[in-house]
Amino acid sequence: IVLKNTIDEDEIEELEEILITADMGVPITMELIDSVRAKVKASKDMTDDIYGFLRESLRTYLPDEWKETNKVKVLLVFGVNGSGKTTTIAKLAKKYKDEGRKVLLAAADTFRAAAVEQLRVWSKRLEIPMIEKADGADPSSVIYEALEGMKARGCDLLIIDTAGRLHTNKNLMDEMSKMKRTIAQHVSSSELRTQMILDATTGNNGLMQARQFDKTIGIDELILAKFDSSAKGGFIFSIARELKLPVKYLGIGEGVDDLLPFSRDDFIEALFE
Amino acid sequence: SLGDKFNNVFRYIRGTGKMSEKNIDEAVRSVKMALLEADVDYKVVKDFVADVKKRVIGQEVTKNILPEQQFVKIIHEELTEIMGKSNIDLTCANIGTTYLMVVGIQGSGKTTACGKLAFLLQSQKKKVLLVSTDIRRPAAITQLKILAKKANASFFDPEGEKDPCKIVKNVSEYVRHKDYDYVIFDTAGRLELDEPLMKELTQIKIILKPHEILFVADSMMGQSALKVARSFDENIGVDGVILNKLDGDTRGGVALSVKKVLGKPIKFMGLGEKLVDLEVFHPERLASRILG
Ligand SMILES: Nc1nc2c(ncn2[C@@H]2O[C@H](COP(=O)(O)OP(=O)(O)OP(=O)(O)O)[C@@H](O)[C@H]2O)c(=O)[nH]1
Ligand SMILES: Nc1nc2c(ncn2[C@@H]2O[C@H](COP(=O)(O)OP(=O)(O)OP(=O)(O)O)[C@@H](O)[C@H]2O)c(=O)[nH]1
Ligand SMILES: [Mg+2]
Ligand SMILES: [Mg+2]
Repeated sequence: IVLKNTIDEDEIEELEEILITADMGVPITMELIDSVRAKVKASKDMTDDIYGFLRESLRTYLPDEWKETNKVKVLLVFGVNGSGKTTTIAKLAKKYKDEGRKVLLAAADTFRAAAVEQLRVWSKRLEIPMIEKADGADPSSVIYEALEGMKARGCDLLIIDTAGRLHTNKNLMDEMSKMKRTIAQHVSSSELRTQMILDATTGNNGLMQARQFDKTIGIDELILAKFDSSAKGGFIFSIARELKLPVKYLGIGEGVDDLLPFSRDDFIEALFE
Repeated sequence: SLGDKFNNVFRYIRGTGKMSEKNIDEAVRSVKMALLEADVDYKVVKDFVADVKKRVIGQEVTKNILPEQQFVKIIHEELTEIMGKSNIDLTCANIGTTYLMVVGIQGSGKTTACGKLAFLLQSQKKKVLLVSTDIRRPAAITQLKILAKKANASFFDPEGEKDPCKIVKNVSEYVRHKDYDYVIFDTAGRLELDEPLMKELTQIKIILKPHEILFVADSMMGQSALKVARSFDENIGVDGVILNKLDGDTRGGVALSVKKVLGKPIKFMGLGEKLVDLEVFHPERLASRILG
């Protein structure tokens, strides 16, 4: 019996293609390939289960799943333009309402054409109250009004929709910081959860986006929207590795129920499909 | 950046003046990494570096050009060759009204692009009508209506019609005795693997008979970008590409993949959220950006 303790370059190339086309990015792909080479060299009884070894390595990149312990009072949702924020907020609002929370929405995208109207359609469909102000109002003033109005309305969870913004736009990132300061005046940091919506079709830019938003206001959790596309969303591994950020949900469609809780094992399985 | 990567590789060569096959392999590998980090399609990168390697191995290191300069020159030439020329204009009707159709996946920037195109054409003294066939997304029609007003363009109100094909039919009735130069149709975002929605798009195209179909590509897309573009091209055909959201720090490698494999010209670049933020495509600038 010949035991396999070398791996040929064609197999390495095949691995590289799978990892790169899953948007894992170059650094992690190289790291994983090096570890595969080392593993094959070191182990005398290596079977053909390179993929089992890879799955195990990928698991170690992602943080362990944790249960929600403290009751979130304010959910601040942000991300780059068109990533799926407003639609994801509708999904989250429905989920929390079904769990018995009294949800209030804040239409803090006061910039984009028909952004408030888009959220208003969802608020009517879900029968969830919404706070809005005139076009062009300071988003922090919408947030302020919503926070002040929560108690009077008997609401215990505020979800804030914000305008899409590129992480490279300093003014818009400063605006984000101001929103966080406004919230901090009303609730303790354990009552606020910051959620970034990432488009699953993003490539290497995903890590750069997460880095900057995390640096500016701190990210508690990620949601990957548009996971029903062909994209594999592999960039969440480099985000997890560098910033230790967990993915909580996957958006899998445009409907209000199209939200899937993130499962580390299912996600890794899907990478190799 | 590629410049830094090359500095390391070429430090050996400067002493000897010769590029051994090992040097070439290392330099080619740096290019491969840079292009993958720029989100260029994996297979496109492999073909590209194979072509570059062939050209480089065939070259003599001439006395008056450093190997590094020569190598970088070859990379730049190959890239610009693929990217094509700028100034490929929108297709126009020979007489009468030109119909444009704007397509792409969810959130890529289509509705805003329709507004930007209308703004650009109105500033060229053209008479533009904007139409939304997005009967799905909440407030999509209102969004386009607001942009139309900002662009000083006319807007066709679908008045509650829920069938995109009927909307197109109603528009062609409406424009019959009017003198619009352009009618721009916004469509709902849809995924590359959504067969029923791709079928819907095909049906819209059959009735609309557009002179030009513009595919809006989010420049932040990763390795699925080519699959997306190909799906739209195979289903309805794409005439031109708007490479969008280039005001960020994404390298925009999708431009190289789409141009190389599908041969579609990039006609415009989206550089921001305002109606003025649309520019004619500059291949040189994009080539440098992709290389980092
Ligand atoms: N297929 C699919 N489409 C989605 C998903 N989430 C959002 N979308 C679509 O993506 C498009 C953009 O969604 P929005 O919710 O408007 O995104 P946004 O981040 O709020 O956009 P801006 O506020 O303009 O930055 C819409 O057409 C949504 O229906 C998803 O999980 N799957
Ligand atoms: N930074 C930046 N944002 C852009 C650009 N073009 C559009 N946007 C923004 O991207 C987001 C999505 O734009 P839309 O025009 O609604 O995208 P869409 O393709 O019509 O979305 P769907 O109809 O849901 O598929 C909005 O926040 C726009 O303001 C651009 O060139 N740069
Ligand atoms: Mg939004
Ligand atoms: Mg749209």
